[in-house]
Amino acid sequence: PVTVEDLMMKDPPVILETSSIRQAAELMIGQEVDHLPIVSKELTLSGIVTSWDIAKSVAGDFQSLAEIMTKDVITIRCSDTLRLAASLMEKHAVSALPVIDEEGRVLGMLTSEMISRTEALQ
Amino acid sequence: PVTVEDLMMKDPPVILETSSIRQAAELMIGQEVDHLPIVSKELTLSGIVTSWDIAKSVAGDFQSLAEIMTKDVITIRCSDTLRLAASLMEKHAVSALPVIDEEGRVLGMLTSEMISRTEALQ
Ligand SMILES: C[S@@+](CC[C@H](N)C(=O)[O-])C[C@H]1O[C@@H](n2cnc3c(N)ncnc32)[C@H](O)[C@@H]1O
Ligand SMILES: C[S@@+](CC[C@H](N)C(=O)[O-])C[C@H]1O[C@@H](n2cnc3c(N)ncnc32)[C@H](O)[C@@H]1O
Repeated sequence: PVTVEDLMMKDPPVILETSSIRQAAELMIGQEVDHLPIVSKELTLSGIVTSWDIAKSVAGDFQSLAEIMTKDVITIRCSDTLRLAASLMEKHAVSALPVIDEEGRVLGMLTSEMISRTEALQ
Repeated sequence: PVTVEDLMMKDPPVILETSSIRQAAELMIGQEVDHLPIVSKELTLSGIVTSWDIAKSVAGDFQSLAEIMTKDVITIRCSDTLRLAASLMEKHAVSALPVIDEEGRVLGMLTSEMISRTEALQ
């Protein structure tokens, strides 16, 4: 079966927790993504911020990335199946899952758009 | 085959072109959506604004909805197949398609998350 690794975006754009909301927005626009893993200098995952969180900062006048990011991130592994990834997205109502290794380092990003694309190719 | 109508969100949240960027952000957060069709009082489609566009307003200091919305909207019909919808999303690199009737009125919204969900259920 098709695995996460076959479909994911490798080496995705990431952001440090010390960055600003504006920097997160600029990176999303510059890289044309909706989701940014938040990482340490060693690339280990510590959170996620999405364009929906940026909308939350506009709606609610939040000032810092820490106030709008999500810390408990739902993640997957390279060898997981697409079906598991799709189930996790549905169960947790999220549209992207960072792909991490056994050390928690970010290897890729898998989004519902990438999974949906397989429907186009059938 | 499964059609758009089987999967779409019926009567989706919509917004008027005269609304503000902040109102669009508040509606996205309140309704937990990423995409808002922009409509006339008669519910006819005139554009779309997404959480990515809200991020664009933060990155670029845009002030009005008109400056960040997209006017040429890729749309689908109730009777279209999921495969066509998925192909349109891939071709145009968008994650949602408003579903319209022959008068251009918005009947629903179909997102890549809804299509991806069908992968979870296989
Ligand atoms: C409930 S979702 C709905 C909007 C949009 N589909 C999204 O994923 O951002 C929004 C929230 O989910 C969070 N989120 C997105 N992906 C996540 C993931 N893989 N694990 C945990 N939270 C996540 C975001 O930080 C945001 O606060
Ligand atoms: C290239 S997409 C990438 C980000 C995200 N997936 C999204 O769809 O917003 C971003 C742009 O596509 C536009 N867009 C989204 N859905 C659209 C649709 N059905 N037709 C035309 N433009 C659309 C948005 O207004 C936004 O400016």
